[in-house]
Amino acid sequence: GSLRSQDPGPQPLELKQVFTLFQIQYNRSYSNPEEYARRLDIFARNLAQAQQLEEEDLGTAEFGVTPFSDLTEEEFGRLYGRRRMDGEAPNVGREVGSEEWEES
Amino acid sequence: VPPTCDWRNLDGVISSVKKQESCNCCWAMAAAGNIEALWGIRYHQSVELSVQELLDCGRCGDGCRGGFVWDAFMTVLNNSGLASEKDYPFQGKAKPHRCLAKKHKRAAWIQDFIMLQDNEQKIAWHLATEGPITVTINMKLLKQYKKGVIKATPTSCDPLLVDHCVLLVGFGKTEAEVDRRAGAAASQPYPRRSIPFWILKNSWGAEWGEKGYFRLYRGNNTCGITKYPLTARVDRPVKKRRVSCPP
Repeated sequence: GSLRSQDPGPQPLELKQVFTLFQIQYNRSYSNPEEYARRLDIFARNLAQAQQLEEEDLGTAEFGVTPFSDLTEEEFGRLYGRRRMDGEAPNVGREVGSEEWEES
Repeated sequence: VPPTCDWRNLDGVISSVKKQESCNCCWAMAAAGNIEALWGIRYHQSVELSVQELLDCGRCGDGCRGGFVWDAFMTVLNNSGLASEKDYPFQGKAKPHRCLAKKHKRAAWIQDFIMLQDNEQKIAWHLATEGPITVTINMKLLKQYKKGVIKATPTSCDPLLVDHCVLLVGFGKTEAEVDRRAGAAASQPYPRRSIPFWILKNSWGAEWGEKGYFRLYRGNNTCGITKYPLTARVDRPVKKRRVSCPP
């Protein structure tokens, strides 16, 4: 669950236990120990970032473990960002009259 | 503008939450969801429309490499409508030169499409009186989102760097302590504030967020929601009939 609602219990779950729960919940497996270690490190970073997002949020949002918690920002952006814009507004706003516009 | 609006509460308007898998087709899923909703509201027919046709038949080639909602609407106009999901199902990858539109019956069609003003009050009015709208937002805060209302600042979520298309399906208001972090720690009840929000349908599967949906703060252009509000129109431009969104 999200960080806020996570029951602290006698002691917070170890990171590896949380990661194992993530793997079970989202059916993740890794091909070798190096890949596992790398994904665990990414997972830890994402959890830390989720904590920070929750502190910064001015609404009621809760952040935490999601299906993307073992992905880097780059992997996530590649998978889900719309990319054609590559982060800049499309030139649909170009004012009529510029020569390229007339061509197109 | 009514205090709340949620098109999910009217049968036959909002289809099931889709999952893009490894295909960058949020733009096509949002456009198809928009037409489905307008068709359901206007003709009381529940349709599920082909995202694959938008991917294969668009003018920009491989639709799984990203795209624009307005190109999806252009494809629907060029093909005189859109096939059903059943006839032309989603494959998770595009076949840019294998457009099969001509082989399938049109399950729905549009008259035209419009972009609304970048004004949240006017967007809410159109949403409540006409139906769902596609919007493009900065998706930066969605990766780790679990639930609740995201309220960001231009610093934490740049409203100009919009890179993800979703479908706006409603709006409402919730209550929260003035400062939820202090509130959690304090013993006495904290003063409460009301938080207006948008309800948005994502295309990352129902296991993400609030059963595939999420909520953004309404009123400060959180994550650039007002930048590209586009919607198709399925109605002939005759005298307007009023519809009303269920509360």
